[in-house]
Amino acid sequence: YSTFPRSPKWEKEDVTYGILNYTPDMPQADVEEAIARAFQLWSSVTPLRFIRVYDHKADIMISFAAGVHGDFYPFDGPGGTLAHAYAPGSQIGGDAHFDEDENWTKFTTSSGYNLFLVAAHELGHSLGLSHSNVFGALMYPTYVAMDTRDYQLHQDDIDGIQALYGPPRESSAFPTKAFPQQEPTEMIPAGAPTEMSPREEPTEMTPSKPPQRPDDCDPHLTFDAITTLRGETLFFKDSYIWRKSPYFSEIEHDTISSFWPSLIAGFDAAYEVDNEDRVLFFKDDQYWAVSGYSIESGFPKPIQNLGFPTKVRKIDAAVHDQNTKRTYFFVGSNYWSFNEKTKSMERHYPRKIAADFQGIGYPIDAALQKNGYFYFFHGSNQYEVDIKKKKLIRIMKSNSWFNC
Amino acid sequence: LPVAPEKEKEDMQFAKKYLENFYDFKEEKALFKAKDLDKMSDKIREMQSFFGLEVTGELNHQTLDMMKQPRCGIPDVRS
Repeated sequence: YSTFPRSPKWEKEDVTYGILNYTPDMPQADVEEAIARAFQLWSSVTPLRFIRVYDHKADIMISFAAGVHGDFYPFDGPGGTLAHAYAPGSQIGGDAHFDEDENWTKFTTSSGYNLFLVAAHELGHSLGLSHSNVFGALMYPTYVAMDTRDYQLHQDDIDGIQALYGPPRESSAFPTKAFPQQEPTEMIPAGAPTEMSPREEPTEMTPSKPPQRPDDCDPHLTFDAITTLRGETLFFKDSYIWRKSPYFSEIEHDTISSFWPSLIAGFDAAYEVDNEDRVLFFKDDQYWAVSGYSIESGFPKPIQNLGFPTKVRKIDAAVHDQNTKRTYFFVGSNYWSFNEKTKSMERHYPRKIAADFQGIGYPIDAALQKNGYFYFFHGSNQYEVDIKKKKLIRIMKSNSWFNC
Repeated sequence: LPVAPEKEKEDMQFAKKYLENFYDFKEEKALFKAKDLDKMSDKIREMQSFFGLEVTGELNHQTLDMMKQPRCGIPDVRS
């Protein structure tokens, strides 16, 4: 790896970014997602946090432009130079420019350039890294098409950025060590006796890592929350998302921070009000609203705003009924009904779950509304209930949606 | 296959621009063309070394191929 002359870097941990304009090649939400994911790569291995702002004074301004575009480095039409970015500093310092004459794509295709991949590279410059001559490193100068769904930084990139900013705060005193990208990582709790496998290099202590994502078909798999989102179904557990889409058959694996870097992992509940294109996420006594894919400003807000009594400190699950425009909130053995039209909790609640939803186990971990049925998840069991009749139809495994 | 003279000239021009952009090559109006070519050959060697190509100082096929890869606009080396 290499840095710019005199190794300029941001002298703070909270760095702001703004998106000045968008490419017509991709839906705006996909551009935002690609950029957020690119930032998340770097925040996951440094103490840095990236906060999106909506005015023109962000540290790192991201824009799309073709040919001459106001700095001394005009772009050159399709191919050739794809993008460039400036070393940390005031004014244009840190900014990243993308050549609008390229075809920008969300996924790696043969006919376009993966915006996430190029953005991640340019943000490396925005943070102070220059080019690396290690093939396979993100900071290698030429574009190398690859599948980016489980993309991880190369060790050379991690060494470079940690030489400027150090390791992430939560980790141990030792720099993060990334195993070669193809090999699975072994989860060793910090301080536990370690057995050295031939693949490991001797370290005094292996940093603890977030729990590894359980297998799709783990019979004991349970969920924190489940919601629909623009036709897809998202299953949450700790920091992980299982994403089931009508557009492709296999389950996609993501992390919450790859979608919403500023949201914390481990939701309690989530539901979508589809006619408002809005999803609400709940954690402890707070909730967030996401419009489309973007977090609404002004959140989190206390759940009491929705009409819960103060003694309710968290909710277990939530599900929205598209037909009646009611949302049901489940807490322990009780449930509330919230009128989304009047935005108010209905009278004569809470009621007993056992009274109206007979046969289902509680507390409820997560709830989903799909195809005219409610699905209530309790541990590794899932209860399919006819919404109109509130009648239990059948009991399935919680991960029955994963084609096991 | 032998390269047509126009193509060769075009490639040379492309290489010169690439080295100016990314390897700090400055074409000086040297009195002697040979001196200019020497400097360029040095820069080609630098670029070949950076990308792990065989270091020959010559604008061979592999080197030109690498120059034509889509890439980032930031220079690889700087004075």
